[in-house]
Amino acid sequence: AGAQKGIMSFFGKK
Amino acid sequence: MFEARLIQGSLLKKLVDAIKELCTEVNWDISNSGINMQSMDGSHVCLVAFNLRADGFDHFRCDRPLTLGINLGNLAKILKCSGSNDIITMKADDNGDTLTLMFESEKQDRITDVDLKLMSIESEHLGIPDQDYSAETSMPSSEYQRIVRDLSSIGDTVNISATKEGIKFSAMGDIGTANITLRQTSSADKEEENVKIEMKEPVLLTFALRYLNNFAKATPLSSTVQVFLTKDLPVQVNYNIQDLGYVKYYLAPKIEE
Repeated sequence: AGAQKGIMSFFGKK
Repeated sequence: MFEARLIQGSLLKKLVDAIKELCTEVNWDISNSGINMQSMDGSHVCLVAFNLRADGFDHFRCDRPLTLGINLGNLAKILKCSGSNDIITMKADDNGDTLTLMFESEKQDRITDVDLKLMSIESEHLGIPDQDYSAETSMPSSEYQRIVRDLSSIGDTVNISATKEGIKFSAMGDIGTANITLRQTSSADKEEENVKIEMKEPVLLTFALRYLNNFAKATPLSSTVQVFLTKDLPVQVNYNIQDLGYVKYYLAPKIEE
């Protein structure tokens, strides 16, 4: 069902 | 110093219960505009954020910005000592290492005060880009809760697709498959009981049901939930807390390599 991505691949550190 | 009094103290209890399983140690950022938290879950797959506006409190004072490092499991234990109709007041000194919580019964004939030890927590703030959503759905929060719970008995992941037909949730597992389609409605007695779908473009995303189920712990905070789907980006699940603020959850999708 696909690989789970991490949230930081989408939202960068401020 | 920081001091905030919330007449509807049970909202604080519900909020902590809605996030404590995903995030254990978090920083609360206090300023004169209110209380904010942003935290990733332990596996860094989702992001949880809440905002409680200063004007949603009966009384709110914050002389200078503070960061309170809180173990949410311990705070939840303390909040269990409050009654469901209690007024809750939180207090912290500028350089203190405790958060004082005071629970007053409705008749103000019983007062409990507890000091919670604060901790120093390293945390990173993530920037959430403004997203142009492919589809936005508003539905009763009980409906969302039921969909993710029912599909969890079929499989571990769900495909969510928005098309002209509506929003379709599909799960596949060893025992079989299940599809739940929600169509837009306008006939409910109360506005918040309707399903509203605003679709800009068709979209299909895959998510782990375990997390979507965890988000449903916020159901007692709001009668409706908004689900925002964007192509190749995390889903956003929003619960607005009436007259006080919001809790938002973001979950990264599963993507075919």
